[in-house]
This record gives sequence, structure tokens and C-alpha cells, in this order.
Amino acid sequence: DIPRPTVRRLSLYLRELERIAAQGTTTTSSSSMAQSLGVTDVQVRRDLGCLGQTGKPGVGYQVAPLTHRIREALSLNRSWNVIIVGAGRIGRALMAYPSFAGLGFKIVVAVDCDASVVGTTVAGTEVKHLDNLPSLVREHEIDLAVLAVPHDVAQGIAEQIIDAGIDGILNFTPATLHVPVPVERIDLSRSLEQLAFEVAAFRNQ
Amino acid sequence: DIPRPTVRRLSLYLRELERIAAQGTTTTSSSSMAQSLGVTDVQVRRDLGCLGQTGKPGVGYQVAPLTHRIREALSLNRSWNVIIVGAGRIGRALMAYPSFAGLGFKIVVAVDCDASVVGTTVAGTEVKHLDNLPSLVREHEIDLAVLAVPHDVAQGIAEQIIDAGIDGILNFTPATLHVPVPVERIDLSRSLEQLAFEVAAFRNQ
Ligand SMILES: NC(=O)c1ccc[n+]([C@@H]2O[C@H](COP(=O)([O-])OP(=O)(O)OC[C@H]3O[C@@H](n4cnc5c(N)ncnc54)[C@H](O)[C@@H]3O)[C@@H](O)[C@H]2O)c1
Ligand SMILES: NC(=O)c1ccc[n+]([C@@H]2O[C@H](COP(=O)([O-])OP(=O)(O)OC[C@H]3O[C@@H](n4cnc5c(N)ncnc54)[C@H](O)[C@@H]3O)[C@@H](O)[C@H]2O)c1
Repeated sequence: DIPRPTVRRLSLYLRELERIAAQGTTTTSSSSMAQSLGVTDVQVRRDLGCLGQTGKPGVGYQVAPLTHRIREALSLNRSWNVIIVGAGRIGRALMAYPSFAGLGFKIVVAVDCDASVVGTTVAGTEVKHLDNLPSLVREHEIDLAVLAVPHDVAQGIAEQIIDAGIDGILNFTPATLHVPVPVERIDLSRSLEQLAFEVAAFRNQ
Repeated sequence: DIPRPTVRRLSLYLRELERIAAQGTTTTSSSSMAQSLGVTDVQVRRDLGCLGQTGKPGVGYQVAPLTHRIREALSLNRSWNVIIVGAGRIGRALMAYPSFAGLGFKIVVAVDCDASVVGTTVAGTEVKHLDNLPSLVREHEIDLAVLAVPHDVAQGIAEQIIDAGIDGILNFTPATLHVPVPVERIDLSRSLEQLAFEVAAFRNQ
């Protein structure tokens, strides 16, 4: 089993490998990966070792096979069907964002309870009524839900999502969800804190 | 100078300290922090050591002074004035989100170039025209900008932001910005990758 902090770094390595592959690079080394990502060389070698990947001395790692291996380890070598629950500002911005499909996350449908939103379409994806959730999950074989409803209804809607058979939630709301499946919380304030730290250091130079 | 990965963890520790303080806890230990956050005990002690904080054997750390010290280290013991550039779906969702102000990030104004959006107000914050950017930055002493414009205009608008005197950008667009100030990129696909990994592991149990 791969430890969670390693999983977070594998995502970073994947981005970097995709970036250098797009520039035509076919081999890389743990030290060049480490330098671009702000981690240590030892950390990169240890993480890739978890996947049974060891670089060849003097040559390093082949970009394409390594990319494939990391995608496999992160279960990205398959596609994931996603539902947006709450087609408001955040929900509709995600429906219109094309980059997720490229990574194997297909937003197949959205649901909402507001009659003025139900029946509309964003970037080809339709908004249905929340009451259809169980049948939509079966029909589209939905794996994951993005929760983008107001804070005060979040827990109740999360329970409906689990009852409908969904196994994971990407939670945009500030509510802490108590559900028996994995939840990944989106917390933009940590990014603002990082930025504030970097700007303070930048100004002190 | 604090290394970047340590800064990322300090944000995590801050969240955890705020969470336990809200429950009335006044002392904590590196091992209990480590357990809640999925890092090692040694890592917590090393990170807090960077701030000159060492726990007392048998007692651990005092929650309030430690929180204050981390906020100081992350330059959060002051307030930061933020401008939203691009008052579309993402921009307006951030304008309506109250949690940032609690952490010292005050969204003071937004700008856009669409005449139908300029002059509107979201949660008390007004949308002005992009042409006013330089005078707004001076008037409100703006430190940071959130970039939420379409991909194809991102670099050009980022240059206007820097020219107006702003020292840091929170970038929602998929464009890689080439500017001489700190940029923090929002990449929601990494969160989806984490969730996919957790759900695959959850299903294999
Ligand atoms: N994590 C962050 O940093 C961050 C930033 C901005 C917003 N948010 C949060 O994201 C969530 C969405 O924000 P938004 O700006 O898109 O809000 P919004 O009000 O624009 O959208 C909410 C949508 O949920 C729908 N809804 C309400 N009750 C529902 C229910 N019972 N069942 C189904 N749908 C329901 C509404 O009809 C609306 O379409 C909020 O919880 C907000 O606090 C988080
Ligand atoms: N990081 C992620 O995971 C993620 C998710 C969703 C959206 N996005 C990105 O966030 C950005 C905003 O998305 P959105 O859904 O809010 O888009 P949107 O189209 O709803 O909003 C864009 C806003 O920018 C304004 N604008 C356009 N050109 C401008 C210019 N030259 N100067 C000033 N303002 C200008 C428009 O008038 C509009 O109000 C896009 O780049 C999108 O790709 C990223």
C-alpha cells in the first residue's frame, strides 16, 4: 500500500513527466525531477522505488514507461465517471473546464434542486433534478461526485450521494462530511497562505 | 529561510490547531498532530523546530502560542488585500465565499472587461472595469490578485497585474504564467487523482 504523502508526490511527478514529454524529452533523472519540484533526490528515488522503478545508472528513467507506471499506480489507467452535485457558480465552472476529461475524469451529468437550473446545459452536459440521482448513478455507472452545494445542506446531500452508490466525494463546501467513503476536501485558503508566504519572502529579498 | 514543503505542512498544522482549539483543547503533542495529518512524528518536530518551537517533554506544545507562531512565520499575522481579476463563474464564487476574510485575506474589489458584468456587486464587493486596475491597486493597497480569466488572455492580463504593482498571483487558469513575481497555481486535477487513488484502495478492501 502506498502512503498518502507519496501519492500526493506521484501526482506531481506525473505532471512533470507530462510537461517534459510534451517538449520531446524521452529520459529524465531523479535529480532533475527533484530540482523542478522542490523535493530531494532521495525522496524521488524512494517514491519511485515504491512502484518498483529504479533508474539505470548514467541513464536515469525512461519518461513514457515511467508515466504509464505512475498512472497505473494512481488508478488513472481507466476512466472515472463523475457527477456534479450543485450546478451553481463552482459546479458550472467545472462543467465548462475541458482539462479533466484529458486525465480520464469524465463529467457525465449534473444535478440540482433549483427548477430554474434543471434542464439547462453547460458545455454539452445536462443538469437533471436531484431526485433522479439513484437512477443516474446506475445508468452512467458514476464513480465520483463533486459536492458544490451550500454549506448548510452539504451533510444531508452527501448521505444521498452515498445511498445512491457513489464511492468518493470531492468536497468544495466548508462542511466536514461524516460519510463512510473517501472524501477529498478542496481548501483554497491553503493556496492563499502559500502565496502570502512566498510574496512576503519575495518582498524581503 | 523555511523550505517550501515545510511551508505547505505549516498550513496543515495551522488548520489542525484551529480545529482542536475550537474544541477547547489547550495542549497537543507532535505524535497526535502527526496521526491526524498523515505525517511522521519526527517530521512534525523537525518542522516546528524550524520555528524555534520545541515541545516540553510530557506536556507537548501549547496550542495558542504555537498557532500564533505559525501564523507569524507564514506572514498571516497581518491582513492581505486581494483583487479578483475576471468576475465570471470562479471569480464570483470566490467573491461570495466568506471563509477567506477569517484568515486575513480580504477581497476588496474585482475587475472585468465585460460591460454586462462591470458595475454589478457580489456579496458587497463591486466589479469595476479592468482599465481602472492601476488606480485601484494604489487606492486599496492591493497585495495579491486572483486570476480567473479565460486561458488565452491569461499571460497578457498577468502582465497588466504586475505592471499595476501587485506582487503575487493565485492562478486558476491552465496557462503557465511567465512573470517575475510568485505565482501559486490551482490545479484541481491533483485532488481528483488523490480521490481516485483512495476510492480504488477503498474498493479493494
Ligand atoms: N473551497 C473553497 O475555497 C470554496 C470557494 C468558493 C466556494 N466554495 C463553496 O462551494 C460551494 C458552492 O459555491 P457556489 O459559489 O457555486 O454556490 P452557488 O450558490 O452558486 O451554487 C450552489 C448550487 O447548489 C444548489 N443547491 C442548493 N441546495 C441544494 C440541494 N439541497 N440539493 C442540490 N442542489 C442544491 C443551488 O441551486 C445552486 O445551484 C459552497 O458551499 C461554497 O461555500 C468553496
Ligand atoms: N484550475 C481548475 O481546476 C479550473 C476549474 C475551472 C475553471 N478553471 C479556469 O478558471 C478560469 C475562469 O473560469 P470561469 O468558469 O470562471 O470562466 P468564465 O468565462 O465564467 O469567466 C471568465 C471571466 O473573465 C472575463 N474576461 C475575459 N477576458 C478578459 C480580459 N481580457 N480581461 C479581464 N476579464 C476578462 C470574462 O468577462 C468573464 O467574466 C478559466 O481560465 C478556466 O479555464 C480552472
